[in-house]
Amino acid sequence: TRRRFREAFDHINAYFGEIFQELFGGGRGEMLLIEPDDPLESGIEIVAQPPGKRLQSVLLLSGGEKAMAALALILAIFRYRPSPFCVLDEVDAPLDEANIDRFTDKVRAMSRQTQFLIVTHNKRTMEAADSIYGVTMPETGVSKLLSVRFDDKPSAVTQAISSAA
Amino acid sequence: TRRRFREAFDHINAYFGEIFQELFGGGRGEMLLIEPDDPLESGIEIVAQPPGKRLQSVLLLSGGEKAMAALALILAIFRYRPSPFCVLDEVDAPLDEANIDRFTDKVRAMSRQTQFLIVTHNKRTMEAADSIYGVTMPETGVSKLLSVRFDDKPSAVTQAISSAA
Amino acid sequence: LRLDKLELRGFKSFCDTTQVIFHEGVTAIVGPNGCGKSNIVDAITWVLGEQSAKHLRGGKMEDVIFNGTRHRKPLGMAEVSLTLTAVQDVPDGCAGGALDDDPTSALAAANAAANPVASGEPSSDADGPPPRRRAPRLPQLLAGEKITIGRRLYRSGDSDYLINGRICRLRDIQDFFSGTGLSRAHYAIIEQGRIGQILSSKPHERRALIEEAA
Amino acid sequence: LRLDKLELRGFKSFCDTTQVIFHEGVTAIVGPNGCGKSNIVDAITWVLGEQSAKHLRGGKMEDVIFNGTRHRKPLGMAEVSLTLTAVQDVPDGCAGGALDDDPTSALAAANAAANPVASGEPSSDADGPPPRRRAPRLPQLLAGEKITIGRRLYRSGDSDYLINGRICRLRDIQDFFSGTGLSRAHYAIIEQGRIGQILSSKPHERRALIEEAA
Ligand SMILES: Nc1ncnc2c1ncn2[C@@H]1O[C@H](COP(=O)(O)OP(=O)(O)OP(=O)(O)O)[C@@H](O)[C@H]1O
Ligand SMILES: Nc1ncnc2c1ncn2[C@@H]1O[C@H](COP(=O)(O)OP(=O)(O)OP(=O)(O)O)[C@@H](O)[C@H]1O
Ligand SMILES: [Mg+2]
Ligand SMILES: [Mg+2]
Repeated sequence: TRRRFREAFDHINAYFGEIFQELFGGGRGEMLLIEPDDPLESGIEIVAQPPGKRLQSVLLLSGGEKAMAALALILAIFRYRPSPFCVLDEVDAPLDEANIDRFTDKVRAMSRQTQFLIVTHNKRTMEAADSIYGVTMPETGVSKLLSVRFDDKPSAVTQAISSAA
Repeated sequence: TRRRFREAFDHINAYFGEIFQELFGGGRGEMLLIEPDDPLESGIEIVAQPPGKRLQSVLLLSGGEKAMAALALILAIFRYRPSPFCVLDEVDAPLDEANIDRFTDKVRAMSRQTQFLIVTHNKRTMEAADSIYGVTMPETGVSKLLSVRFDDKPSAVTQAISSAA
Repeated sequence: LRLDKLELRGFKSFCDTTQVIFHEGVTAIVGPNGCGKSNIVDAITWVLGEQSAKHLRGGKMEDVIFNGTRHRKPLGMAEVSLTLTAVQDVPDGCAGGALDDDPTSALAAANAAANPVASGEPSSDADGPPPRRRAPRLPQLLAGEKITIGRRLYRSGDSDYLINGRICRLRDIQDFFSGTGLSRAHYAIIEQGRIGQILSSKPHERRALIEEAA
Repeated sequence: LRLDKLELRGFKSFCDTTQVIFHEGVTAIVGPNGCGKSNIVDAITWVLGEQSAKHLRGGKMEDVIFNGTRHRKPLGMAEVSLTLTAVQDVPDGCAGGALDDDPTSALAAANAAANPVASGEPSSDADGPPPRRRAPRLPQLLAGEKITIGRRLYRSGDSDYLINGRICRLRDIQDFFSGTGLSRAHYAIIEQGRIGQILSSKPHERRALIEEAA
């Protein structure tokens, strides 16, 4: 399992660097083993440097920068070991519009192999979806699913959902 | 200080109940002393019951419900002991449009006595503000403040900010 | 594997039986605060074997059973099932692809799948050296075949795990999904609020994400 | 009190001197991810006396000093100042209103304010019983007068606190703002991500919020 971990780590690290650059439009993302001589036990440090900025601890990154760097890492693991489906619950909440567009572009590109379920309140993310489900509570405390036609433009859908709520 | 704490606790609790009902349009919000006979040391438990739902632990509330209940508590403390100003950094991120409207209505009502600084990415919240400051980085890594005329409608302002970024 | 359908009954705020049919590509789940969107995500992590009530935002596991409203009584059971279709053959009952190329493991898997665990039998994990590769007792799937996993919890605390309607062990479900990011550290499911914490989590928690994929 | 102006120099990403003029009512602060919005919030909690580098998202306090970019060198000092105007008289140098109605405390405050601490003088807190009420050494303000509080940090680790341009102790700033929700547990400043944690925080952490207002 030492060999397997090392192989996974190296591949995921390469993908992390690539996807980080795609999501940030440059910069550098990398994972480091804190104790390189003991790969089976070592913790993992993350280096994230947005384009043009000095290298600093990941803790100094902004809320949106942290979310984008974490998404790059998750999608890198995905690329190494795809999963039948992926569920993301309001990961776009801290993002500005430009980052939402980069995030949804990346997800759409990966959605050919993997199904994505994305919980969101953001109209831009809704517009990037292939289909939309609305959840409402016509009777307080009891959830119901609204079946939605897929050819509707999201604005018509969200209209239907808020009026049903 | 025992008397003072008790007095503060009781007043804040009454306000919490009131503001909770205003923000949720009903329901019940209340603070409880875990050890009522030892008010100087006791921890505080929070009861939050959205309208029409059964009483359950606050941990089962949704992300948006938790944020609204916490805002009701903060604003209740405020009403008891006003502060010269209040700073809220992206507290609207988990909220849906209906809750953003209730939140901004409440803040506008309280802004007669207190100045509010609200960091946000949400257009609805921007529209509820009296004035808007934009922060940009014309030179990567160096923040600049954009002085903004107050009579501009927020959409014109956000336009100016994204194009300056 | 492709995700076909999720069915919930008595799970959190989904009191009545609810079916979510999944399509290809990207599906958005939308709705007002508190309406039940994250409860759907919880249903998925639960049926895949989640053991921590805290990760499901509850205090005890019974908190997932519908607790009643002003007009409805609490229910006595929660049940969730998830149906997937194999897009290519899944030879040794492990959706994540053979973890180990050793030919004997594929053979062991085939044998085990042929005689699923009788629920009374003591688990073989307890005695003797761990088998070279855990022998998944799972059905092998040919492209196009479906598999349904299920989980039930009664107020009494009893719970069942199911594969294609037959009772199985939690381990069987975890084995089936191991290496796909859906079991244990599940890197493929990001709960609400978790995205901001991944970078500030401890170095060993990040390691668990990579190990799951290794 | 009313908030007039915040001035930052060399604080986090605000390398050049930047002034934020505040107006009545609600002010929105907007801009792309990573542009410096939360750094403004950090500047306000810092000048009010924040002692934990972790609450300012750093490892050590020097992390608040501008650290340079590709084209700019790191700076040697960070400085923030905050100017407020008194809307009504602040008789005993405590913006939160007299904590205690004892007439002698108001007198003690007046005496203390008349002769501010010489920066070499050992702080009286260290010796003798704590005064019935801590004697704020703060200027009393009449309605319409301004007060400016300041804080500086050098890379060497030296730091200064200032009131109206004169060096003072951290305690003086905390005393001045005690009971207003701006010092210690600061219920009036909610950092990014904190709103979701208030309800799930420990019972004693919630207590600190109420105590600050008591
Ligand atoms: N066992 C249960 N029985 C009944 N209702 C429950 C149960 N567990 C949770 N709930 C209810 O489910 C609601 C929360 O749902 P959920 O977290 O899915 O909302 P959400 O749609 O994600 O909202 P948000 O947009 O705010 O995140 C709560 O109001 C809670 O009371
Ligand atoms: N000492 C420092 N010197 C220079 N830059 C710094 C320093 N400390 C933090 N920064 C930079 O400030 C940026 C973060 O700014 P901030 O957190 O204010 O962003 P924000 O506008 O709140 O963004 P978001 O909308 O994502 O929350 C980071 O990119 C970080 O590199
Ligand atoms: Mg949710
Ligand atoms: Mg921020």
